[in-house]
Amino acid sequence: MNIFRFAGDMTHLLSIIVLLLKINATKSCAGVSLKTQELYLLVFVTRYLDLLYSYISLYNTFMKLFFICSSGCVIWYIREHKTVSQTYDSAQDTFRVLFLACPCMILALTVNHDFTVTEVLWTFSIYLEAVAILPQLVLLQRTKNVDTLTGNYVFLLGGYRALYLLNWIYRILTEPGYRQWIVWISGTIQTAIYCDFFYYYIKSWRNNERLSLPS
Amino acid sequence: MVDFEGKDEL
Repeated sequence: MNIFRFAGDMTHLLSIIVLLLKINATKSCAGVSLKTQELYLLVFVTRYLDLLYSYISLYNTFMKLFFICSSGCVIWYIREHKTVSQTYDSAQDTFRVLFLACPCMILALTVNHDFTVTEVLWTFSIYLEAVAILPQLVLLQRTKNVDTLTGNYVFLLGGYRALYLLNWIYRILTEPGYRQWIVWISGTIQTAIYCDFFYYYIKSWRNNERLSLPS
Repeated sequence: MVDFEGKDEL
């Protein structure tokens, strides 16, 4: 494992910790998209089915379990927690997730490495992760003055993707025969989706202002 | 063991 991959994973881990911290400390999930969190849970569950039949390292196993459990925990907070659930604004979080999930499934059934259940679900998870942030970004755009922690959460999530791009470049240069086109193309699209957000996040940070996205 | 591509990443 190279430093970019490790830094990417740690940034991903940190983003979730920031999100859980925000929810737990403020007892509010204002500005957090339940739809995105549910999509992430679906991404993790369909991708990490290999927990049941293959083992790569203790590190991988731990991280996979953490991602599944933490997104489950965020969903639980938003849906079930007595105080937090009251702060969820479902009227704003209206993205139609089937418009994301269905095309991803059709694409996974069409473009994959192997037409088996686990491989198609794994490919589906790669495609779905690329677009799963969209409900969250749309919600942020509707929210005037995004709170700092929610902004940081999305920034860290985008940062993790950017570090994965560097990880792939490093692996291409150092590992002969290393290639994974489905992952590269989806990952590049995923990172590109954050560009606009990055621009406004860095601008507001430099001007010392609260983040607000233009509608 | 990694039996297909990309599966060692998260």
